[in-house]
Amino acid sequence: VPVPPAADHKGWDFVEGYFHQFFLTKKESPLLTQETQTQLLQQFHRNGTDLLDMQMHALLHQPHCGVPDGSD
Amino acid sequence: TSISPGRCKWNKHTLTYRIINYPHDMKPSAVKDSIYNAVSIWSNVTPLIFQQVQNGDADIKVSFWQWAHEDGWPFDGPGGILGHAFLPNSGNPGVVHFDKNEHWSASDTGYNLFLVATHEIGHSLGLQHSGNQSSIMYPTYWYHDPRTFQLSADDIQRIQHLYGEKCSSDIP
Repeated sequence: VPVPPAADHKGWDFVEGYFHQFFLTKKESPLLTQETQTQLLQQFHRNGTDLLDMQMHALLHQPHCGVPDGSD
Repeated sequence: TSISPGRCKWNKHTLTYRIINYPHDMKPSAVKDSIYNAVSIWSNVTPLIFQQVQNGDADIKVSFWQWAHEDGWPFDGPGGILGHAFLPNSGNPGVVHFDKNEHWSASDTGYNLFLVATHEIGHSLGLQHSGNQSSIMYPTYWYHDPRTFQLSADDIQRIQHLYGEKCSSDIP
């Protein structure tokens, strides 16, 4: 189990909440109207660059080694 | 002269290590145990022998720093980057740094020094990051119980590719 420090939980909740908008469970999906699904899809495309920023944000806040990959 | 030219490894099997300084929240004896256990993880599967020295130069130099510390790779305070180490064919072979601002421990509170040290010493022996999540050389930190921790097959294969297998005559 990863053990992020307490300060990181906020960042993870943020990312988890964000992704939950788009990756709904099979039970939840049929409850959405076609219009809501279209809106979510549009928002997903509109926020494409934000998504990359958030993935980077999450990665930087995860406890990790500072050695860059492929570096000597 | 201890580095094999063109290969990212040490060209000798007996390596000295020295703990230069200590973090705030761990007893020196606990730090020594953690580093000893970390080097032992690698020596258990290779012919490598590690000897701790108290003074003078050493092949592997372990130290704790905070923020920028004049090696071009600044630390970032609590969380985020936990440590870094230089590969044998780099400009600072054997240099292993840990972020002094982390809460280091010998348990599951904060960051377990043994686990992070095993990863960083892996770098100082010549291993790069692994994409295998079960590998200790995976770049992000995952807690394992130190009492039952074992290297993954990926780790063993990669370190033995550099230094060979431990011969039965090497086993005390």
